[in-house]
Amino acid sequence: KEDFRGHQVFRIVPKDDVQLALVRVMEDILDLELDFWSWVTPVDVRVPSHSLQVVKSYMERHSIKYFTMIKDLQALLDEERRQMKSAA
Amino acid sequence: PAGNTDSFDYTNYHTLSQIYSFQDMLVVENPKLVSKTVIGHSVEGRPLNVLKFSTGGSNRPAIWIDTGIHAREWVTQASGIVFAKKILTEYGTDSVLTEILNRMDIFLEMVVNPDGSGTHNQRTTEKKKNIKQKQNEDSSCVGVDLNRNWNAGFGGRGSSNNPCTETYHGTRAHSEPEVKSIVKFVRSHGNIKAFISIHSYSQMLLYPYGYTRNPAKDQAELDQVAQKAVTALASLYGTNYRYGSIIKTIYQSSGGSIDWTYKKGIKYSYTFELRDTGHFGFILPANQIVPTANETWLALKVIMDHTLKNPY
Repeated sequence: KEDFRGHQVFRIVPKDDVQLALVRVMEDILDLELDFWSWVTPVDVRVPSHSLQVVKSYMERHSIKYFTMIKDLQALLDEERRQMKSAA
Repeated sequence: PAGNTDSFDYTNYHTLSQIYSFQDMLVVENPKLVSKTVIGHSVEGRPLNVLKFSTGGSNRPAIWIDTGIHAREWVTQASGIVFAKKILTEYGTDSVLTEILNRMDIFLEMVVNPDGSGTHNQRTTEKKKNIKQKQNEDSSCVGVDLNRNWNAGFGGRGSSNNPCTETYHGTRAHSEPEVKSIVKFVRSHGNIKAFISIHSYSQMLLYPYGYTRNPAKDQAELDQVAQKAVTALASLYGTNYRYGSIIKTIYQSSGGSIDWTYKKGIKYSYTFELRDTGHFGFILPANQIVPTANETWLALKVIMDHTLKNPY
């Protein structure tokens, strides 16, 4: 099974088309392994733990506003699984 | 495993095999109302099952509903399961649904993208695209976004020709068996009057077009029905939905299913984006499945009722 420990989901709020284009650039950088959940502004993206620092630096450098929607994806999945098991 | 559809756990997410078993149980329990057709097979050979709800007649005007075209949008498939059960429990008890089913058929494809659901069977968040084993040229990436593969502005803005992106449209329109099977079905049926494709998340009800800024000919009516539908949806728990054309409400997106169906003459073509608006996103907690499905069902009934009462 895949492990999403440390993966976070960011909500990015580009203020204009220029910033949106800058966000799109990140999609083409395959090494980052970004997983865009939603391209409807604001933009939601899952960021693997190894890419967190790079993505944060990139957005801060370009003054793109963002916040953390999900702090630890694996923790959320584990909690979800636990709740489903107890409900069943 | 549940022994019947009454003991089935609607408040949890299920694996692909559990969903298939549910479908079979539904047919066994209600042979006069439900039948199952396999309209094709996925890239990895999984059956593409469609449930037909019918009280008889021959080639009646019909409504199409699909869920799970994007495998990671779990709540849609889970809602599809609830819808199936609701059709059967409400037939004979709910006047709106009863009238609809007395004169129209309902087709429900719960899992349009079984490879994305089944391959990893661990409900990863990554599974949006189908699984195309054949590697794309000059790329090790696999998979096509099944909602960019339709022949409506295919290849245009709002889809990608890069196989490694989430919105890769594939090599040509209808190249994917999951899409082609629905296209063939709709063409051969010839009497589908409403086509509703369900996604998550964002809480929206959308109508054509996504690939062009030209307004749909029936935009005024589609907008009116959408407003009524989201009002009905909100009546249950106060869940707010935006509504409008795809291109104006979200962004340009080419090669989408309801653009194709609308161009084919299916006037009442709609896409839902279910809960939520970004707190959990795709990882919507299971305890929200039934509330989401119940509120969406109210909106679906508005669309279906309007379709029934406005034949064309």
